[in-house]
Amino acid sequence: MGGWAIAVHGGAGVDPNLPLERQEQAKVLLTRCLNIGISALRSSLPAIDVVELVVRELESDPLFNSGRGSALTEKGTVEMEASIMDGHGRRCGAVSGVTTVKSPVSLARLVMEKSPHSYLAFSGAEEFARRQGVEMVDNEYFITEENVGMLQLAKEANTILFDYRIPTVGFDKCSAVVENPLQMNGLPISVYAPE
Amino acid sequence: TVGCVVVDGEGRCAAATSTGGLMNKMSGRIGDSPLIGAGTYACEVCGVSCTGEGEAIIRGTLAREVAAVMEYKGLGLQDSVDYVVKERLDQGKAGLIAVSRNGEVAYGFNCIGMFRGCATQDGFMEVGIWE
Repeated sequence: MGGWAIAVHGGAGVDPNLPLERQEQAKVLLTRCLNIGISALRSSLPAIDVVELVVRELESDPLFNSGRGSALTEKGTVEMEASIMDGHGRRCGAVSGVTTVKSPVSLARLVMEKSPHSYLAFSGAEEFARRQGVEMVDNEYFITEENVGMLQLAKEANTILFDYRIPTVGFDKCSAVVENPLQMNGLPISVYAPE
Repeated sequence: TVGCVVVDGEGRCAAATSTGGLMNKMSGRIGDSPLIGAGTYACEVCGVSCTGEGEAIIRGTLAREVAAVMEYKGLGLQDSVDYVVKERLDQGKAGLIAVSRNGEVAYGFNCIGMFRGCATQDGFMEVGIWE
């Protein structure tokens, strides 16, 4: 047996001009989450509990695109999704389109543990959350000033952005913000046409 | 998007992913994160969590692919991650983190940077953003 191991991520596709202090904030958060996971592993918590614990922590911090600090829809609202899977028995749970559940990953865990299904979405997921008594908050809780500004930029550029922090001053060549026609993730929408 | 993969002291793997999705996305859009086998996967062999362009990750069934390459091609964890990131994304941009039941940890990405951190029981710990 090789002992325990843990990895966390906060998103891929980073603005090459991300200010240094933002980079430091990200590293501090990643380090904090790693340490939460490491102390849980040292206390012999099973892997499934540790991944839920760490992702809950990441969801609660507005720095990354999940939970509080989630990206906004074209309507300026938040629709979150999450999944969790236990390799021991390959059990899994997932939710999509949740708007008032404070921790989507914990609701996904409840889908795995307390429902006959592996995936619940939108109003069904919200109804299940109410029945399970999980903590629920207004959609505003998840919306940050910064993301309202980012949505404005994306709309002006007529584009859809994945985890990309476009620079606030001008758009350099690396940014995912592009001119018409409508693009997704910096690629012509035709790339996804098959979808 | 955020994610965590863990193998515990008993060699059991698990994975979890959570996201707000794409900025300016259509309401009702579902990405890779909640799709088992695409954004998240765990089995006896490994645990995987992906991030990046959801549509590319879904089409490549990226998370399950790492486990499949380990099972059917017999590659190690990092080689499997490198193979899948290189061969399964077409023009898409994404990244992933993974652990194996042997206590290994690995990650890979083909875009500019990925916020990630990893640690193992023998004391290794790394937090990074760029290549």
